Amino acid sequence: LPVSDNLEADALKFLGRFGYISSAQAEQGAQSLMSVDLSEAIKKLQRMGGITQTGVLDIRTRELMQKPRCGVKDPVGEEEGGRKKR
Amino acid sequence: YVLAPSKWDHTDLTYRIENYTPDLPWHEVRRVIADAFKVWSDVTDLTFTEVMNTKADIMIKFASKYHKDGYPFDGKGLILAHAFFPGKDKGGDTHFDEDEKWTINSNGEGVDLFMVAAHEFGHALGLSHSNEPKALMYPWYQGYIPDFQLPYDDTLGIQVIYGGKGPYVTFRPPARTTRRPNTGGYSTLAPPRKAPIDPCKGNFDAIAVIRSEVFIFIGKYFWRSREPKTILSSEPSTIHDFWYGLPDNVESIDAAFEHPTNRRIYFFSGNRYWIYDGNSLSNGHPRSGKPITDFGIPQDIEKIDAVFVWGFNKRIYLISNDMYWKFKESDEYIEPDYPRDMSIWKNVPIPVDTAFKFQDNTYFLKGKEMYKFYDMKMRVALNWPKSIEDFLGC
Repeated sequence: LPVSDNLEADALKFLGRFGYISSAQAEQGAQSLMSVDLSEAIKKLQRMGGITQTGVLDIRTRELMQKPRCGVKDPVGEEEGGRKKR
Repeated sequence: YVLAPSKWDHTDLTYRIENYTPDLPWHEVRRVIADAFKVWSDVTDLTFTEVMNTKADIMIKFASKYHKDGYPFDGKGLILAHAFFPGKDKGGDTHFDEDEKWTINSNGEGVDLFMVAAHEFGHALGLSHSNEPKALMYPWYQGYIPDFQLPYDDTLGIQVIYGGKGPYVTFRPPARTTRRPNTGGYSTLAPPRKAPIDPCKGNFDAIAVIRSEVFIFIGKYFWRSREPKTILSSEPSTIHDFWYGLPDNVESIDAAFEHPTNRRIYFFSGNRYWIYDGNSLSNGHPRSGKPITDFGIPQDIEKIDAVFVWGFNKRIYLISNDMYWKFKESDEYIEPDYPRDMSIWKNVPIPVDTAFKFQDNTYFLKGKEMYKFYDMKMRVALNWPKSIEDFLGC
């Protein structure tokens, strides 16, 4: 299913900026993103942030996206390659 | 902890502070930066030496918004700083957002420079973000921590890379090497070209598909044909003979494209551009051209390497060295959040000579090599690059 129109553009921008959706999706725009991809991306963000993994843009997730942070992408995408988690 | 894809191949690292924030006395900034490096040298054999006038492994600066890399800052809040993983050129470089209020030992107000610097230097040494909230490499700012000690997670991470010393030594240092990274200057410009006139040797200034014909620009010459394999069967024309009104001091075209909706033809040379209707200058467009800053391109950009319409989304992209911009959908001004780093276009070499769309595919060219782009996978297609000789029927 395509992403519904009411998703906040800021959330997509955040997910793209910090590596939770692929460079391709970030460059191609919201129309390329499936809702299942988005839910998984939000879960990864929630996992990294240490909050409950609901897969939706709940209040805690929105707060997390407002908090000051480092600009380096988080190691969640496969595209970076070569990263090892221990 | 999570390891980055790269590490330094020597342990005697140098750093240079290129500028200072007005928020703090400069000697305090120097002390805090040294203390932040000490966090990492205390648990490894790494050493950090400040240099003043030469290129260093880790170049440090305070910058605001666009600052000549592909990652513009966003004003006060959210992104505080960033750093590049170890490597050549920008590798290791660390940038702090000048729009933040930088403080020392701050409780509540402002951003503590030491905490952020220690985190960023973790990236500069080869650590990625950790999802352990107590770790220094956790991506979200945790505020000032009095008597900070490097957490266990980060200590293990850095010792996996460089070996260790101190209370948590778990890993032996890797074999040392004396080879240093290439610390040569970082240039935003391709090397100057001597006007080659044999297209089979590559080194194109620009290639564009205009009115369904392929145009190849080298120096003051261009070739054109509907079928690239026959393009060299005719003699080249000169740009000034065909594109009326192009100033004599324009000796070559850096980039060209046909606008997908208004069908006008855009030429870029140096930091200026010209718009043509057919082969005449568009009504009202000055013969001297207009500055590319009109599009929102920063002033320090001296030339555009390539402009192309990406078939995937029909949007217009501009490339200069290792950065690219996208035009807004409905006008000819760049979108916010750009430039972005060219690494998104995976395996495309930088700086590219030119890029163009041909038969719904996007191609990037550098030298004699032609790279077909696989849009869906956002990388160069398998079995590419190929020699330009195939494309031109040399």
